[in-house]
Amino acid sequence: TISMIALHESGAMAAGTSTNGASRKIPGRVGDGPIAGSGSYVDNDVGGCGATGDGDVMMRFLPCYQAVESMRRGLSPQEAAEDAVRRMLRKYPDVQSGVVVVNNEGEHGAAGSGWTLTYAYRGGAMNETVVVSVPPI
Amino acid sequence: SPGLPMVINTWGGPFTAATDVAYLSLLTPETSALDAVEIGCSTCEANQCDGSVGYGGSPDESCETTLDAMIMDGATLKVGAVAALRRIKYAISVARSVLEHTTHTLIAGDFATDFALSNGFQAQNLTTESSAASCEQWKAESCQPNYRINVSPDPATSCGPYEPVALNLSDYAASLKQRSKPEGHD
Repeated sequence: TISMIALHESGAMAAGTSTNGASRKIPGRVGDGPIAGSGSYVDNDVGGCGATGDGDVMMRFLPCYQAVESMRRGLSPQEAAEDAVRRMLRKYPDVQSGVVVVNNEGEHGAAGSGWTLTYAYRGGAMNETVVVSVPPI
Repeated sequence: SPGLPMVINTWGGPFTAATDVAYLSLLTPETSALDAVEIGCSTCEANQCDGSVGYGGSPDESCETTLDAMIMDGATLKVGAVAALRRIKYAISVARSVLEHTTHTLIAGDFATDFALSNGFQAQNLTTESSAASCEQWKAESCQPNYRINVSPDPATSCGPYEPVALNLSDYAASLKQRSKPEGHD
């Protein structure tokens, strides 16, 4: 799954997700990718979020909606990402998840469970994309 | 923060081409944030990234690849999305069409394909030699592992077709537990 957030110089933001889902799924099964608040979510007033992982579980928690709303209430991107993942871990300790969060100023953080998540970003005057590795909670 | 404009996305490695293309697109004044997300995700769909995006990946039990995508505008919170999209390669662009040419949020399945065709997209086979071969191998290995539970024949040892069996009501929670599941994820 790719889940991406773009921040325009004007402050406008957008988010999106694209995936071919889970291998061997039952025909017709849909995961978290196309669900607003699960696969991704964005609000110019606050920031955005992208997610990847076990969509059957993640779509039950709307982790990206949760993360953006947590930032609205004052959490940092990193704190919001960790909070969203911990909410899933409380009910599903084995879930593979990854949440990437960015506020509307470009400050970012991420958290994951069940694997080492990576994410990529490039902004400002950066000459190349940087990849960040995130150990599991 | 590295400053604006900025693009950030899940995963590194083969996904960074999408990051770069989306970021560079934002350096052009007429490119919007929505454009950048569509351009970035489309790049991943075309490149198939790590196999979890685009055509030829994650075949279902019937060996078919279907695509899910959504795009969201942070100003209006309007969303366009497609789910279980069949036979159309560029799912994020179809999602953008849902956002821009309907007042709906999510269109699914064959009807999403019909919508895509009516919006100028072309139908294509999303199966590749690689995805077909991996699916055939899975079938040859008795369809293991899979996502079925509480069906007959035993999904832990056999392929379908399956029929539902009665749940164990004395231990209802245990009867809903997931068995080992296939590798891979959304």
